[in-house]
Amino acid sequence: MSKYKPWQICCCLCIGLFGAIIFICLCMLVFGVFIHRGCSEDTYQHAAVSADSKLCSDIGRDILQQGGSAVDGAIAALLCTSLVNPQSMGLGGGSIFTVRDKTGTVKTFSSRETVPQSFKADLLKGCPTSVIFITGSQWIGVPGELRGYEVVHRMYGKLPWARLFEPTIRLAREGFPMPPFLGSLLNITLIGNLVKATSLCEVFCHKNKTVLGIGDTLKFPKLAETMETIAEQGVDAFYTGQIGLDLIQDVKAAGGTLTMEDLKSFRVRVEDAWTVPLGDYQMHIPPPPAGGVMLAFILNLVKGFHFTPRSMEEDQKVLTYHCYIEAAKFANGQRKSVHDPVFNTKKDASHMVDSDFADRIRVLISKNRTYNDSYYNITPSPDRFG
Amino acid sequence: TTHVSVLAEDGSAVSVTSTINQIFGAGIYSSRTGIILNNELADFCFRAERLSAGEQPPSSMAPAILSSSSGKNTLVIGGSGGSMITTAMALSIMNHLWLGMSLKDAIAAPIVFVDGKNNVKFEHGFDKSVIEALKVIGHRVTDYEYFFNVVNAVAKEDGCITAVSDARKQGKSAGY
Repeated sequence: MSKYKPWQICCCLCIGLFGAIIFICLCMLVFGVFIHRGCSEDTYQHAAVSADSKLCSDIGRDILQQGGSAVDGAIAALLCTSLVNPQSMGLGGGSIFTVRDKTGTVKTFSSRETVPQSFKADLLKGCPTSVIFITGSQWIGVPGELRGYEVVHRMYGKLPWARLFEPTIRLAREGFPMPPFLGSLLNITLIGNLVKATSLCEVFCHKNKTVLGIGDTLKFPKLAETMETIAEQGVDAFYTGQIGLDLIQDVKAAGGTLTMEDLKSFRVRVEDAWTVPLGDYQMHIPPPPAGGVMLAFILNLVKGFHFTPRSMEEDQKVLTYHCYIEAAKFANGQRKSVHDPVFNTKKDASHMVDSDFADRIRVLISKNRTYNDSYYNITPSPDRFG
Repeated sequence: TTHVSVLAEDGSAVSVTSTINQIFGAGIYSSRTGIILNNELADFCFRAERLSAGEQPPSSMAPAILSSSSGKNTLVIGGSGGSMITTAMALSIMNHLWLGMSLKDAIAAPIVFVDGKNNVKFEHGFDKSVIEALKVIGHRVTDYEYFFNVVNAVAKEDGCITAVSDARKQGKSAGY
């Protein structure tokens, strides 16, 4: 050591000290990230999609990773779902979007179908009272699905419109293994018979008319063509163009009353979300005739019971569910308030999101008894199983 | 009906419910376009005395976004299953926000459904001792086998994102 000059020893000490400080900082940073994040392993750091199938959640996530907005991801996941769960949604239906932008502003976009200009006058006389399939062209409304995508993409989209269709068009053209959930549905006799007895058999049956099942490959060549045209030309190809004309022709052949005028005049309803305070949260829901007000009414009633995790313990659990069931019974009494405000001058449903109204109803709930139906002001009616 | 919940990196969120009612809607396939038509007008049944051109029928669909007052936490949630959407969503939100369940457990928990005639129906797996006690209180409990309720949600809490697709429809979420 005596052979080193003092300044050399000093430099070594400084470098050593500096290295030690860097090392400690790095450890704290790495360790700190984990402490800060504290995220369990089954969570994500940046973004996520929850759809009805892994295939479509993945397609939505991939769109996000390509720089797509939340709306881009949602549209791509929906287009995919129209192939993987075609029994649940598709371009012949309608949807409701609730969208929150980066600033926190929440808007809703309803493209649910509307009543066509011409419809069966005594249509409602044909409503079944038992739980069966309600099929037939007389029940077809004006499809709004694609107009809804167009409007939200125009407002919030980041990726090109055609990009959102690519993964689904590939699936539709190349085919993919029958999804297990759909395969199990088609295997149910009631549903298999429905498919065999209708034009659905063109897609979901083998050439010999037996219904497809698990292990078969599902293809939608015609839908792939339609989607490709819409991806390239936009939704006007559907609402004012050849695709619409073809659709109308098929609906007419099935006895339906839909016209090109119906398609041309379809408009998406763009409205501010209704906002309902729920403790530390603000819940944003679409306005009637959507069902958000029923949800808000039940939660407003339940909120006043101040449930906590202890409410699920043995001695509390029955009371907790009793109060919830009572709230649901009162909500049934409000069902008739949920209708299209544009066409019904009757009392609207805004009282259903009002905390004071919930407070007045909550005091009618007894902790140890229930009442007969008239107490809840219900109009008994069959349910929809969606 | 199907529901998709999305939460993007920039904090924007989408809750969207899309529907072909029942199973395959009107049961009509347009062979020229490949499109399956819905039976939306059936949603007016027992809910309206008459229809008007341009009118939308009442719906249980309720795609929702919940934002915490701090702005740090978000719950993007929605469901499918016709009249069961309301109770499936209400119970999932109640279980998660107030009863302390994880989002996954909150959605998986068996539901109770009060039908349009105020009969009380319990999903398979519901706590039998609770059902018996509720019968003693006087609730009209009836059996039912068609539970189509499904809830899909994404939550961001304390910087971590949880995404849950309902296992009832063999769903699976995705994220990064």
